[in-house]
Amino acid sequence: TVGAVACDRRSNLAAATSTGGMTNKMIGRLGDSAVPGAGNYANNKTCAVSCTGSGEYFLRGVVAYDVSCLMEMKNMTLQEAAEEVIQRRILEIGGDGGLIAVDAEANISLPFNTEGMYRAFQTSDGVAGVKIYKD
Amino acid sequence: MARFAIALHGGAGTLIKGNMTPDKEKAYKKVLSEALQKGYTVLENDGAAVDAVQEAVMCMEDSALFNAGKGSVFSANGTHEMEAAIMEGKTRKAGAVALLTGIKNPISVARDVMEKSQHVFLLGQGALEFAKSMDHVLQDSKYFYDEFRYQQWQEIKGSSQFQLDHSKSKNSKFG
Repeated sequence: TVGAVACDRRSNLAAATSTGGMTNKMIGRLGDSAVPGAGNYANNKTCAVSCTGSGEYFLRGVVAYDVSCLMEMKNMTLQEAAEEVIQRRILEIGGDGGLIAVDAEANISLPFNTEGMYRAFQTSDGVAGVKIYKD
Repeated sequence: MARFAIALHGGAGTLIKGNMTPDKEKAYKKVLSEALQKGYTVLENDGAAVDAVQEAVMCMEDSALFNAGKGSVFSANGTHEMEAAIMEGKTRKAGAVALLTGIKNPISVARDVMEKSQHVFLLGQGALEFAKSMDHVLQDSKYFYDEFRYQQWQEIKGSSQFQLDHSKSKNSKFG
């Protein structure tokens, strides 16, 4: 699975997610992270999110939307909401994976609960990185 | 002008360090850097976030290293069924496709579903027909063939097991 989230100069957010599914998956199985709400979501009031991992768990957890809800309803920061979902909520139902997220102030968060996640980021402040494992 | 930023991922899982050679790591990071640069350049030139994320994802879809587009894994019958979704935060418009085969860049089809159809989600044959009507680039099965992906499939072909792109097999039942 691959994905990208961005915040542009007008503070507009967007998320994109694309996947080839799972090796040997049953034909007709829909349910990787490229499902609106579950693994892909964007709302200028809160954040843009793209997920990766065991898709069925992301469907059950409505993960991408959940990050947005935690920010909107519980006033969590992007980092707090993303960590809550990936390090607690998705683990509680047995899911594994990670997400990338950005808010309208161009803050980014890239939590994952697996050994690694291929990831890269760059902000207009000059913060940038390309990483695979937990550093 | 406000700050801007982009982030991207190429999948998560059990990335056994012993299986990651320096050359492989370099190759993965090269594509990630290229995708990042493409997306960031859009933002730097005052482009829209939705264009930036599409550019970045298309770059990764064109690489055999990641499980999307060209690098899609084999499903149970040896085909490649792809899924893609895109969403804009300002309008909360969304577009998605699933069970899509033979399309070079599924994310661009999802973008067209969002902008040029009255629907959000198109599946299978309907998604393929829509993609064709929008003149999206088609590719035959040779384009999607990758020896490493094929061998991954051979290991569990015929079983009820399936495997996340960067993980060991998972047998647990889903609710």
